[in-house]
Amino acid sequence: PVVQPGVAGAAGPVVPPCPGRIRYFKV
Amino acid sequence: APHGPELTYRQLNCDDPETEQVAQVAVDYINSHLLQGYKHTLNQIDKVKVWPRRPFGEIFELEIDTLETTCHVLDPTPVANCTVRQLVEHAVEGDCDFRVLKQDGQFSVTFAKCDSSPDSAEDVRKVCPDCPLLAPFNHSRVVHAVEAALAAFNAQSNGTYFQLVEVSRAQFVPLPVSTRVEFAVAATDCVAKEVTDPAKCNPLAEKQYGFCKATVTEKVGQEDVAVTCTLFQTQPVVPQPQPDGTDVVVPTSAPVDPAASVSPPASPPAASLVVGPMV
Repeated sequence: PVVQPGVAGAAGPVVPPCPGRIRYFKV
Repeated sequence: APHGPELTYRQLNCDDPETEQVAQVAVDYINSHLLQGYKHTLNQIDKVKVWPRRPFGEIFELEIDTLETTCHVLDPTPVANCTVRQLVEHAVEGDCDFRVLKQDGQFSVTFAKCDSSPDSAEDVRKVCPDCPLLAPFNHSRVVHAVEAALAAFNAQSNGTYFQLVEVSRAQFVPLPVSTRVEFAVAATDCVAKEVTDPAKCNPLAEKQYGFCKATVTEKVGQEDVAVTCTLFQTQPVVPQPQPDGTDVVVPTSAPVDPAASVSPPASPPAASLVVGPMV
């Protein structure tokens, strides 16, 4: 039998490092 | 250059505290170098790359978005206490590229380039169909509104004659039909009640700036002028160190950093004097 290797570290959603948060509003 | 491993940058999160620290250095740089218009505040960090710098330090390559506040650059109010210009007021954003050197824990700006642009008319209309849009400063209605407002302000003055420094904002209001303007003024060596030729008045060595908001409303056969000016604390004439060790008193230079040139904390608080409104 062929066994699929486990996928490590796929826990939560990945937050893109950039761009950062908007402090007020986007123009 | 000696052979070695290629320089590669380090990717930092845009919301990392270190990135935010560098972005704040960039925003402070903007506000201390603006010569006209309004102070800006940080809105978003778009990109950041950190390059190693030979022989020491790191270079932060940064792209940031800023937003215009309602504080004029001549206003000594710290930008942290300034209100961001809202979308319904026709917001203005800044788009900036910076390179900031970090060495021995100290930051210094090595490159800065900013462009500012108002929000599009379409976007303003989406959030507020009837809101007034920004108007060009050289429009005859704007020029007239500023002249009428400054004349009204000086007519009420028992002291110094104030002259125009710059027009910083103008909008046409549809109803009632009126022109809203904002402009900076400076105290001169003339007495307001005695001025015959304003061109002969000179700004004082001890600079005193003010910021005015006015609305000129068109009426049948006449107009109403409402103007409110805030006068800022005078900027003292500071002694400049000379090569031979003597100090020479010269006027403070153009408004590079008004916040930095107000009196030290031992002086009376930098309270602004609000004058008006006068109709």
